[in-house]
Amino acid sequence: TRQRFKHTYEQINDRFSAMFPELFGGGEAALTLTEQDWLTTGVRVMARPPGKRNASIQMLSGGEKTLTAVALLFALFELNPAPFCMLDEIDAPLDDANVARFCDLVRTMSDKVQFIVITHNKLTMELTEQLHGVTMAEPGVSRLVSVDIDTALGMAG
Amino acid sequence: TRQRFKHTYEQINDRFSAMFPELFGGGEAALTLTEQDWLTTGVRVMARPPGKRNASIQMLSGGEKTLTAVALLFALFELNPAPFCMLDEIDAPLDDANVARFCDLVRTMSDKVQFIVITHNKLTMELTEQLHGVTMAEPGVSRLVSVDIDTALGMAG
Amino acid sequence: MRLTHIKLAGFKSFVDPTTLSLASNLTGVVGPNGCGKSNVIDAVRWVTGESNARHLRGEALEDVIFNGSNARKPVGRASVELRFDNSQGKLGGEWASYAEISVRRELTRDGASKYTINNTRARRRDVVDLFLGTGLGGRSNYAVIEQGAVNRLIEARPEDMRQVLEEAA
Amino acid sequence: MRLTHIKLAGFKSFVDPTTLSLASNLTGVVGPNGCGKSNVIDAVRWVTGESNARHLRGEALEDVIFNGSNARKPVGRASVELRFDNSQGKLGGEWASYAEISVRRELTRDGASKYTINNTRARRRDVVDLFLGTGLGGRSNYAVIEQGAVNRLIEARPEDMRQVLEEAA
Ligand SMILES: Nc1ncnc2c1ncn2[C@@H]1O[C@H](COP(=O)(O)OP(=O)(O)OP(=O)(O)O)[C@@H](O)[C@H]1O
Ligand SMILES: Nc1ncnc2c1ncn2[C@@H]1O[C@H](COP(=O)(O)OP(=O)(O)OP(=O)(O)O)[C@@H](O)[C@H]1O
Ligand SMILES: [Mg+2]
Ligand SMILES: [Mg+2]
Repeated sequence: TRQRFKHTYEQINDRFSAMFPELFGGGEAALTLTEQDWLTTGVRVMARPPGKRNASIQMLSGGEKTLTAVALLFALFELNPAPFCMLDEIDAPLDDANVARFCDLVRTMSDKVQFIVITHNKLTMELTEQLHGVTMAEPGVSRLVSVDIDTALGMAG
Repeated sequence: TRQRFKHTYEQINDRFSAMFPELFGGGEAALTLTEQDWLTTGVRVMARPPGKRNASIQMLSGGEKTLTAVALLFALFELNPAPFCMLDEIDAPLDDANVARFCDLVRTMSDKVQFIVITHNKLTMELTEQLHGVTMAEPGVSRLVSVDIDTALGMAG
Repeated sequence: MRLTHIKLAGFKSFVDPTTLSLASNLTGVVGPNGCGKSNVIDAVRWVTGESNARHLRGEALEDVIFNGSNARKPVGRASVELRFDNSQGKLGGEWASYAEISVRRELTRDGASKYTINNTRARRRDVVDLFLGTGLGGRSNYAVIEQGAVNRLIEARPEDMRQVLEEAA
Repeated sequence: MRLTHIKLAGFKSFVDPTTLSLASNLTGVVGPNGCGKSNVIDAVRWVTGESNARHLRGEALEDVIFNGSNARKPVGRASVELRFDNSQGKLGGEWASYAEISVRRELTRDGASKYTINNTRARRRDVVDLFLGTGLGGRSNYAVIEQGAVNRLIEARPEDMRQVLEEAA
């Protein structure tokens, strides 16, 4: 099982260090090991946004942390896609440039992965091919309504 | 000091239960006590959005929780304003209708309280009278630039 | 295997039977604050085996059953069903030959909980096994990212991060 | 008492001396992800007495000093100054007669930290006392709400919530 973990780690690390510069438009990231022994080692994330020296997760900004987490998430999906991927307002801390890069990546991955995204963001809504609106027209009771992008913008904002 | 805490509690509770319906457009909220003795009692928050039966904090949605926290924060400020109030992307989980109500309240309170708000939201930017842009034109180095609302939208989104 | 429908009835704020149909690989869910979007995420976590009420934003498991509104009385039962298209036979094991797979969970106020797979009574273990090795269910459950939770993926302690990698293997 | 300027030098990503002037009661701060907005919040928490490096998103207090970029070398000193207009004499105690109040904190890599109030050397205690009874500094520090932290105000345990009320008294 040492071999097995080593193999999994290398595959995810490869994908993660490839996804990161795609989402950030540069920079580098990697998964590092805490010990020599494959059987007991822990794993840490190192991420360096473009132009910066810092590589510790703690010093990243809110948006940088979210984008780094998305890069790791998508690396896991590439290795072993689950039947679907549900994301709840994952775009909330991102500025428009990063939402656009996120959407590009989701669009590319949607060949293999089924995405269901909850969002208030106009750019992310435009990415989707089908939109469901949820309303509480009757207070306290949720109901589905079919919406197009303009109605959706009116509902969420 | 029993009397003192009782008095503080009543004042904040009055303000909080007045602020909540202003932010939610209805409903009710209150601070409840965990024990009979004013000297040792803890304090809990009860909040019931309009039309709903639930009053526990745990079952509120992301946006409802933020709006309830803002109502309590502003109640504290009304009782005892600090020299200023700094808010970091507090509007991120709110939909446009709630951002608008939040902005209305901030505008009213800005007679007595000085606000500095970090935001990516267009409606909140339009609320402010002065905007500072922060850029990293030189990677890794923050610099201030003066911006108008259109430039600001281009930067943040 | 593709998720084609999520059906809810009596689950949290979805008191009336509601079907979310997922025709495309890019589906959006929108709506104002508090309308019930994240309740759909809770429904998916619940039907795939979540057994800790706190992970479903409640105190007790019964908190997933609709507990009333200004105009409606509480109901006695919650149910969620996921429907998958398995026509490519991707799902292994005993279910490989089924073109459609339905996973359902039901709970009544007396605490009786019931899982079914393709209308056959199943245990929680069977449902967890169905999704084993994918990011669904299990400890890390990276296929369903709750509101505000994505940063936890990279802030995890080193030994927990190892666990996430092992589940994806 | 109104805050009129925030001055930073060598503090986190603000390596060059930078002054944020606050002419109105409604000031916005905008910019792309990672550009340094939340670092301004950290600066205000730091100068008003924050002594726990973790609350400033660092491991050690020296992490607030600019530690370099692709084109710049690390520097040896960080300083932040807040300037207040006290012409209404709102601030009590020994500073009531000053029309302008300046609170400054400085740190060098060797760990030497220095506070000054109106260019007079002060202790951390003096700075904390200056803001005592307002929401600034202290345990709850409700006047400065960090990114993603506002919900903590209502999710606090009952005994911690009592503490917040007592500070506001
Ligand atoms: N068992 C239940 N019965 C009835 N209503 C419930 C139940 N559990 C939760 N709710 C209601 O569901 C609402 C929360 O819904 P949810 O968290 O899905 O909102 P949301 O659409 O995600 O909003 P946001 O955009 O703010 O995140 C709460 O107001 C709560 O009262
Ligand atoms: N001591 C330091 N020296 C140099 N740079 C630093 C230092 N401490 C933090 N930084 C940098 O500051 C950046 C984070 O800035 P900050 O958190 O203020 O961003 P932000 O504008 O709030 O972004 P977001 O919109 O994503 O929240 C990080 O990229 C980090 O590398
Ligand atoms: Mg939600
Ligand atoms: Mg920030």
